Amino acid sequence: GQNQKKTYIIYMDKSNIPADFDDHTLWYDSSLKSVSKGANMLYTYNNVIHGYSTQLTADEAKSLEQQPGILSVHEEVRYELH
Amino acid sequence: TTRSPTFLGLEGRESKSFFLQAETRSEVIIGVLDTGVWPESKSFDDTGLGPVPMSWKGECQIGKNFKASSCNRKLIGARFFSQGYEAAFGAIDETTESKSPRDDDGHGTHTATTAAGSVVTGASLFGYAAGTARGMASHARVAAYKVCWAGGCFSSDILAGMDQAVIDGVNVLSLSLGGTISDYYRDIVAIGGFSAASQGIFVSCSAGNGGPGSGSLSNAAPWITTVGAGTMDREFPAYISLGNGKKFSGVSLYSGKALPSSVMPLVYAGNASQASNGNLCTSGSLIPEKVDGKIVVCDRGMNARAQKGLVVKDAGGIGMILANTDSYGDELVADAHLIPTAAVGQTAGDLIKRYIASDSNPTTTIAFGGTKLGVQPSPVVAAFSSRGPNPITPEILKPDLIAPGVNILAGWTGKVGPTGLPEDTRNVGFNIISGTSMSCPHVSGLAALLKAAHPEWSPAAIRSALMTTGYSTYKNGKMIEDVATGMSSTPFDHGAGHVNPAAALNPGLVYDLTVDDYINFLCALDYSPSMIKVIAKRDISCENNKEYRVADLNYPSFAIPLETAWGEHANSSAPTVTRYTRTLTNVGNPATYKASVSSEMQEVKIQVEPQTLTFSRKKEKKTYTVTFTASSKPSGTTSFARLEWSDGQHVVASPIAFSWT
Repeated sequence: GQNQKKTYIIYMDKSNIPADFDDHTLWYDSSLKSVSKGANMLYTYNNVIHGYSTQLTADEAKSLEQQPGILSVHEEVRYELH
Repeated sequence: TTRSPTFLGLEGRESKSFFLQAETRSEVIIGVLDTGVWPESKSFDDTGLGPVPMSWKGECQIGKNFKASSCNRKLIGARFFSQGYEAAFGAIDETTESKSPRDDDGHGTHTATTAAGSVVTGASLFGYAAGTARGMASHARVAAYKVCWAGGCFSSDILAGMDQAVIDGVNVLSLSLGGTISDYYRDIVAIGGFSAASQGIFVSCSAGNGGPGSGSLSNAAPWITTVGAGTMDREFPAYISLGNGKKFSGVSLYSGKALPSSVMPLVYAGNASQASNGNLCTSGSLIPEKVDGKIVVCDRGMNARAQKGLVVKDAGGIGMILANTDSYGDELVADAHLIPTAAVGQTAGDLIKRYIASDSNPTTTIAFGGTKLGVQPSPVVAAFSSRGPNPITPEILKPDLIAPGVNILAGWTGKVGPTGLPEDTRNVGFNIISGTSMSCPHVSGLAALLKAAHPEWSPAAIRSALMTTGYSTYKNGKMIEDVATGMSSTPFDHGAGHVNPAAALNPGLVYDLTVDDYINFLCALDYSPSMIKVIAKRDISCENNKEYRVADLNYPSFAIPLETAWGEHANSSAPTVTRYTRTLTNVGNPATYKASVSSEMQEVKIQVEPQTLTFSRKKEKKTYTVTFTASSKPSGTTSFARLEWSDGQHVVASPIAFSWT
């Protein structure tokens, strides 16, 4: 249901990091904690994208998407070997 | 792999010597995102390799059954990414899966060794496909990124693997995996691939095994090289001789106690079961009294092919004929079955079943023919190989090219037997498997060879060289066939054709692309600034007053989707005129190239302007336009053509695909 957590990939607009953050991971974490206090980042991505992955409920994901500095929130997808 | 280096012309004296020289002085690193690696494979022997490249920032991650010493100067990096998998499935059960870079599956070892395995003499699977095995770039270094687990490959893990591989300093990324069709800004392989390509990394991906249905491709982004699969000139025949004297051939990698040479009773599984799908030989579905001591015909589908043999064995059967149904046609898949088995195509399967139905005492023999080389025609497009048109951007032709992907022998894990079944306790150093997963690392390795020979070439230039020198006809001039139809294949099946590495070394001209070209492409797709930023990581403002056209992406092939006229316009004779612009960069000596076009449909007019391009120095660029004038055709009509630029020495070829929708 609504409370079931799923993994999401969060794409951050790193160029718009607020001035009061020196470290982008602290900014990511603060943004995440604003919608889900207990959530932790699974990975932070620093090269091919700017962002992180985490587990959220659907409501939390929707709420996070509205936060400043968030470009996009995509639910995890399973890929297959060919 | 055995055979494919010869089939691709890598073992010719001249090309072998050139590639070896180029490779030994270079330090190309191939990152393989897959199920991990079996470091004890002989294909990771580092004898003769120099120190690990100075630029390398990767590491050998320690974990279950994996030590720092598992890496060497060949396998220079190994990492694993399981956070997404564990978040979805719970903690990894370390009694069944290694929480480490170790490959418990075999797929990752197979792909890594195909791309860059060292030379191993005396390789074979139970004597099948025997020979000297080597990866395409046998002197390149390998880094394994384990992102796939028993429960699948999760996008958060794949993205983490790509992120780290780029940071570590790979030159080529090889991904034999894919997801469902989705827009580029939602597909992490496309997103990660964009950044990798922007940093000079060649990204090679499998096209998928969704063939022969059209539009079945994955990994279709234009910054990715999308690889379909073809056969080689090698088969593993099995011979079936029925009691009525009819003979059929199939394939098999069975190795074990032979069947009696006398004829044996034959039964169709569908007649030896009370289950509604008893014909498929699913677990426990066969009635022992009806199959005991007999050879059983099982239909392909639902459960694993080799598992059907175990079901037959458990019910007392002594052998199996595995018959394709209409889902698979006549494409044959060779497996290392645990009981004497021959796999046959649908045509033969139907005739065998008809014989069983018509004879009160059906009998058969199965004999195994080992390895047969020199099979013609070859290559043939594999039925399973995913096909175009490109489902995301029909104006970009995909797949880009095909490479060997059927019955490929390469390195394997020591954890599971060649069938992957838990009951299969056989330990093999090499296994023979099929898929676009197998063709992709062939191209990854070949790209590494080109990168070694031409370090200054961009990923797009390397792809262009591989594509424009590929061949789409046999030596007799006939088009490469498609197993699915038995007819000629088209560029929607084979892209620019079959890879030809010796020719790709010296393509004459290339269609190069920069990051800005790809960003213009995204603008042409009408992506919003935030969608573009997800992919490109920077603010891009597509200009309102500029016309962005997908058709102008400097791609080495052409796809022209055309609309069918409807209603009052149905009889309109007004033709559609489409203009494409391309720029060629000289990577050879000064020369004058002339354009020539061959087309199978005369009603489509193709005009190239100018007809001649003269290059007086290296890196010089020249632009030309192609104008396609086509009248309306019924929806579903396709037609194909080919544009070639030649200076008499080089042929720079581009496939052209028209499709009316």
